[in-house]
Amino acid sequence: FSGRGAIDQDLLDELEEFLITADLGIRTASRLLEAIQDRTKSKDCDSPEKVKEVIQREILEILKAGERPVHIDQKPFVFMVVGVNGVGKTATIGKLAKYYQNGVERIIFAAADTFRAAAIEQLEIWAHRAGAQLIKHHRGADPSAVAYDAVHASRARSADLLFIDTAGRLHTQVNLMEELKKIKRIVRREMPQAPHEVLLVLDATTGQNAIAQARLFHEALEVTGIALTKLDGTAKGGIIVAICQELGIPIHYVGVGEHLDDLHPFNAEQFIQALFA
Amino acid sequence: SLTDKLSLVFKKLRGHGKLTEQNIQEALREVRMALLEADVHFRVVKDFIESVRGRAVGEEVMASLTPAQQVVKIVHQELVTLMGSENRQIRLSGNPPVPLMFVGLHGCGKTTTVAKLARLLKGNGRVPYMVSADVYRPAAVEQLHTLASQIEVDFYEPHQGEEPLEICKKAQDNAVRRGCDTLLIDTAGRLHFDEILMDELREIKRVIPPKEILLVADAMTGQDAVNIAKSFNDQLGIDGVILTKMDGDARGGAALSIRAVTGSPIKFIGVGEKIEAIEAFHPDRMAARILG
Ligand SMILES: Nc1nc2c(ncn2[C@@H]2O[C@H](COP(=O)(O)OP(=O)(O)OP(=O)(O)O)[C@@H](O)[C@H]2O)c(=O)[nH]1
Ligand SMILES: Nc1nc2c(ncn2[C@@H]2O[C@H](COP(=O)(O)OP(=O)(O)OP(=O)(O)O)[C@@H](O)[C@H]2O)c(=O)[nH]1
Ligand SMILES: [Mg+2]
Ligand SMILES: [Mg+2]
Repeated sequence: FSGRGAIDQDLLDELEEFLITADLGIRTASRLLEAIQDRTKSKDCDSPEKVKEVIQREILEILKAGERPVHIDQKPFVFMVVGVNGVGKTATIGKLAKYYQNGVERIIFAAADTFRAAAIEQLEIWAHRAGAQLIKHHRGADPSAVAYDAVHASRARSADLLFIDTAGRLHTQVNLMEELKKIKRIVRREMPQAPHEVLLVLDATTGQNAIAQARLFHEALEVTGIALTKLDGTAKGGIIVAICQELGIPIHYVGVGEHLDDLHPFNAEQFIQALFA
Repeated sequence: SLTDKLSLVFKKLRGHGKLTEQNIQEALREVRMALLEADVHFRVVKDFIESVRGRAVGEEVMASLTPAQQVVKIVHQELVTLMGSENRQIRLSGNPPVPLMFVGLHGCGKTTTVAKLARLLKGNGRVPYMVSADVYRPAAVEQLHTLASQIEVDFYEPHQGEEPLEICKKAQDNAVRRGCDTLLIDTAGRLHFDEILMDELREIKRVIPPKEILLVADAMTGQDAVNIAKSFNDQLGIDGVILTKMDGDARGGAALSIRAVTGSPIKFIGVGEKIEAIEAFHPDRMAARILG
């Protein structure tokens, strides 16, 4: 049955191309193809569909471990939203407020991006859309001071949820990563256990650099979850497979558009379906 | 580094005497891996490796005392040739105000880049006029206006309910009236397959028309760079590319992918959030960065 050997290699090449173009990265792709080698050699794995199923199951196992829901079990429950420039932090906060609006009476946004042009105005519009209150200072203010005020306001006003928006920054900017650590320290000092969720926002169109982003933000802040945005594009977001496997950070949400409703909790099966679509 | 990895490959091969084509295969596998890790698109890598294979199995490597360095040198040269171009300036000839339109995906840095270029042009003695045709993103217009005020460049104040095409036409009229010689059009982030939004850009292209359409792309973009670039180029025609966030540590393989599928030159790179943070694109530096 020697003809089968040649078919296998073509299929493996095809799978490799598929995985790499989905941004899983050559190392993760190679690991996956190796991991399924034994399983695909068995005689009941005799078609491309069967091989595809095997690899889907392998990826599912990795991503399932990353599917851990957020338990809103504190009041106020504090989210600190971080990530590199332009990934969708501010929009994601607006969407999260909408997502959690049921049974919630008061949501507060903290405009701790005091650097970028019109960052505060942008968050203000999202707050209005989502029915949230806004704590802001002037542009150029100390972001930790905004966070401090927001924590105290959340307590004083019995807010259910507090979302702290931060300025985009590259994980390689050491002083800006220190700024984030300081914001987290101040929040924790003023409210034990807060921020309860340190949410790292990643853009699905990002390539292998996402792993470095996740690693460095995690080292600095202990990221508790990831929001993967812009999955409504043609990018597949395969970078989360390596992130799940290597860093063990859960994926909590996916962003699929620019409107208030365009946020879903991460579901591994759905993600894999879309990946292989 | 790639040179180290290749040195290892050739070290264990050299023990067997003269180098063979099979040996070079292994070296090219390392090169392929480096390019894929740098986010160059799978197919672009395939084509590129094929294009360097001829030189890689030639005398310059086979007869070399340092074959690892030779292979890297060849790959580097081929990358520079691929990404190099003479027309890396933005064309500013024609009746003033010369319109430049900036397009790209969400969050790639268009608005910031428009302001950076306006400042550069002003520094070169030109009189720019800025306009935001983004009616979707919250506070998009405020963002552009804040930046424009910062660099003391004139900008268009849109009226309530004005559509993007209308905004561009009125901005153009205003720029003429004020004697400005360059019109910089910031557009909303959009998906390349969003028919309605791409139509909007086609209309602006038809009516204005821009002297240059510049694709703004994020240096950390992965395999999707090929889809984005091809789609924008097929639907609009891209005259040049600006690669942003090059101050990060993304290898930037998207640069090669975009160049390969559009043939358009990368004209500038964004190297920071500050308004001064824009530089000319250097293909040799980009090649070294991609190879890691
Ligand atoms: N298509 C799509 N666009 C999105 C999504 N999430 C955010 N965006 C868009 O991405 C762009 C950037 O979003 P922002 O919320 O400003 O991103 P940010 O991370 O806060 O940016 P900085 O604060 O400048 O670092 C905007 O145009 C958003 O509308 C998404 O899931 N899908
Ligand atoms: N570090 C760094 N940040 C940049 C660079 N260019 C832009 N940014 C940042 O990237 C984020 C997004 O920039 P914008 O100019 O709002 O991007 P945009 O493409 O106009 O976004 P949309 O209009 O929502 O599509 C902002 O935080 C900018 O400060 C750059 O070269 N380096
Ligand atoms: Mg923001
Ligand atoms: Mg913009």
